[in-house]
Amino acid sequence: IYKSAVTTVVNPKYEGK
Amino acid sequence: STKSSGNSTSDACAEFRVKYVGSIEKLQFDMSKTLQEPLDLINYIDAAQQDGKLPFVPGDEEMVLGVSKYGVKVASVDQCDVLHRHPLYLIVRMLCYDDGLGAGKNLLALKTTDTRQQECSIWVYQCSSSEQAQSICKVLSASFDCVLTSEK
Repeated sequence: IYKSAVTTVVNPKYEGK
Repeated sequence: STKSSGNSTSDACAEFRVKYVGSIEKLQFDMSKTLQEPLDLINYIDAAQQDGKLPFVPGDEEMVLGVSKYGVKVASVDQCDVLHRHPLYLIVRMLCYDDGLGAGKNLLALKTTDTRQQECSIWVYQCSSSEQAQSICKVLSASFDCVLTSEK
């Protein structure tokens, strides 16, 4: 299934987790 | 009727009509480490749909997804029963992407953890359009900022 633009919002509390 | 409480930036809070696709709960911590990259999470959801753990299309019932600095709340349209409550501090990330079925619908994947951060769960909702999905992400991002600035 072709996936176009993906928007991600990360909780700063878990940056890199 | 559910009045949208506007989007004053200081106290970002808004409500959106979405449909609930399904969830994968209680994934072990090492599993959640493999789901950090957005594409890994999308592929995982794809695989779950192929394996029948998640449906391809949501149920017909529309729900109200509220986003605020307290977190994400999903309730029935008449707001009589609350289905999901995701406290902001347990939300790890939110992902939105086109479901690829050609109808322009966007999927919203919410990754949450538990208080001991041992397990994680994936909650999948369907938005009616990418514009709606983008505004949900904006309000959530504003909520994170709002809490971050108030913690300093």
